[in-house]
Amino acid sequence: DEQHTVTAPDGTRTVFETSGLTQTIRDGGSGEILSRSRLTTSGAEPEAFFQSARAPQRLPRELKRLSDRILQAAISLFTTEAIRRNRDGTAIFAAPASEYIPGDAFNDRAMWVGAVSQRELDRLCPRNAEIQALAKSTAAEVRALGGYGTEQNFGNIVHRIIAHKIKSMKDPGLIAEVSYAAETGIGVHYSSGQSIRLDVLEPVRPSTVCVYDHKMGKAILRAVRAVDIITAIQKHYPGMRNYIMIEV
Amino acid sequence: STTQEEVVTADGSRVLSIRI
Repeated sequence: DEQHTVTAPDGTRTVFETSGLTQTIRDGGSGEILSRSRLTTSGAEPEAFFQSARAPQRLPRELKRLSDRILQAAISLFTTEAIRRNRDGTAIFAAPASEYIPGDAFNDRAMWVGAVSQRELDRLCPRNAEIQALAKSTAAEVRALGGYGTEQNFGNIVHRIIAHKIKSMKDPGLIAEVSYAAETGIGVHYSSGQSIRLDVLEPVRPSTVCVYDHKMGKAILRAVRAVDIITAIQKHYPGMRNYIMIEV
Repeated sequence: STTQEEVVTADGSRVLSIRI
């Protein structure tokens, strides 16, 4: 159905072919299949594919380099999918936890980049429409009141009011304005140094954590930043099946 | 129908997408 060729700045090409819920990742030069995964309700799962018995065995450091290359290409593709706002659907990047952590062992190459339908997102993060509506109405209120000064200040005020409204709900299903230490995922004082500051969290027990990041104007959530946020979330909520990052 | 689109990302990668 879809074929995406990612050409890295060094010229190496990685091809992502998606047919239904199955995604095959190939080397753009040799055509060799590097990975094949299927998107399931448990995330990306590896699928078997034919490998030549005569193919040379790769050394661990070659595997690591290949893994890094595939991950970088996947993040580039994810960024592209995420900024295509005219499409019906939400960009999704699924990979095992180890893929996110630089320098960690390369074990299972299950990885999937693509779009999920709004229906699927509603199933996984049931409060997403509510959060979007809250952000939209709050931004409109602040805009109508005026007197906020710079656009930066406008953004800060909108953030604070959204957080205040969510905290006022006293709903354990939504958490606003928390900070987790980047290295350990331990909760720290909001906005303290070296911590990952989170706008809104929706823990959907037992298996999913949805993270909402509010962006104003032309600001975008960069893929590298998304990976940092999800890494901290994984440490704070270990053992979940889905960690979903949503830009509002 | 087939659509083709090329995007350059912030990190300098190019993504060529073909959809059938």
